[in-house]
Amino acid sequence: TLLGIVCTDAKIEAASMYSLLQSATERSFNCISIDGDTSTNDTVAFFANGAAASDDTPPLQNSDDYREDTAAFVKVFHTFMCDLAKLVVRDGEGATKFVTINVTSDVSMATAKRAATSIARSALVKTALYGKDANWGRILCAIGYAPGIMDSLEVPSESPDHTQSAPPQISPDRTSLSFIPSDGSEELKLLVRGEPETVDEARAKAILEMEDLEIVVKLDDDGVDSGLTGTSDRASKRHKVTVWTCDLSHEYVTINGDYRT
Amino acid sequence: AERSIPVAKQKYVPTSGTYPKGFLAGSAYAGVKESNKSYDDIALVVSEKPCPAAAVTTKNIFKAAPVHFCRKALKSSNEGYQGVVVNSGCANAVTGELGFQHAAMMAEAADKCFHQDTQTLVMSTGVIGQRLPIDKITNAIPKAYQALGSTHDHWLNAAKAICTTDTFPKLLSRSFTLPGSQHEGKEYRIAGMTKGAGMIHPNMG
Repeated sequence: TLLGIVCTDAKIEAASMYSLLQSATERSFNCISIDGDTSTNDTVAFFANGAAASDDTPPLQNSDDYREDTAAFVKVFHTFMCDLAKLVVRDGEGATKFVTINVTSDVSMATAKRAATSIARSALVKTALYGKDANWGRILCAIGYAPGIMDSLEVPSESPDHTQSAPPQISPDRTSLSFIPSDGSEELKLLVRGEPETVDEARAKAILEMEDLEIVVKLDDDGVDSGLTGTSDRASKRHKVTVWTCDLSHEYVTINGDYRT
Repeated sequence: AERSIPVAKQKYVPTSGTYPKGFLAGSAYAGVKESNKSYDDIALVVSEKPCPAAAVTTKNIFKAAPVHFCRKALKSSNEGYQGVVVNSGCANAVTGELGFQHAAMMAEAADKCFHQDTQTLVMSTGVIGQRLPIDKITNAIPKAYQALGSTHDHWLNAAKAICTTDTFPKLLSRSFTLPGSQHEGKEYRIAGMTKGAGMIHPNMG
């Protein structure tokens, strides 16, 4: 179960607290996965008592520090929630690795999230990470069967005898995959636009020896403008989702095999 | 037994913090789990003055009693909250009508400590399908109230008290300023604790 309690002495009106919390949760606690199981008790509560604000200070939501996603307080709050959520992943039962999964898509945020979540939930990906194996095949496989991605490929037509193809959310020949080492060294490209790279196994192993790992998946790689910034039409259509997860070890089974009701 | 923090995880546990004004944290021992003979398993995090609150909760169909309790409370009003009382060791989930009563009793026990017509939210974590040892818990809540304080240790002890299979308490605090003219020169603080190590794939709203 996940529980969270967040308190601030800033002054925020009750009416706007839920939307702030919901928005931050969507990008923090709702973007972590340890074992793929959703608890019956998960709750994050947020309190704002205004004790650091004077009586004549207006509530934050009436200020420029609050109104947009990029506003100062919203950024503070979102970052704080992400940092709390990441601590949970650091303590995943039996975990030895902290894994950041970044997925970009030019189709939709939902597509990116589905792919990222499917990777984060895959037992085979997670055991490969535990075994320090750069098994990108398992990662691709997890993307390919992601609920909502696979299901959308075939939509029943009006005729019960036929199916028609919906526009694909993912094209294998536009999919690229890399590991980003946590020591700041060069990324290790594993797959570029559907074509496997020749992988230096020794380097892959060295990267996977580190506690932290970043997996980058581009579902929209056509070989140009790979940045997320910029004003191009392409950049404006790109959606990026970050999900945090951990590996799956023997210890996880030991802990949960011992846990009793 | 006392729970020790693995060496590799100690770097994630803060040794000091800067905590929001007017908030207090406390913990107490109830012995919710039979096997727990020593460590605190009740936490109380409160504002000295009632304040607005919000919560996001699991979308799991089998929501635990404290989740229903919080949702119902916050649906009726977002204001006038004192804080939250938490027990670890038993989730009070899938515990029938009695479970709802137990969640309300936990809130009531905390509310009584403040001698005000306020509301305390409730959280529980631990084993699913077992009833809370409610007397142990309601007896311990006034002790957690007595233990309230604003130091780093108070916050850290509360963060420890909500742990289950966690190997370390998860506590963060930060101070910040805002560029807007209405907040010029003011320093605010934010603090939070979280717990979780297994059964983690939250989907809250």
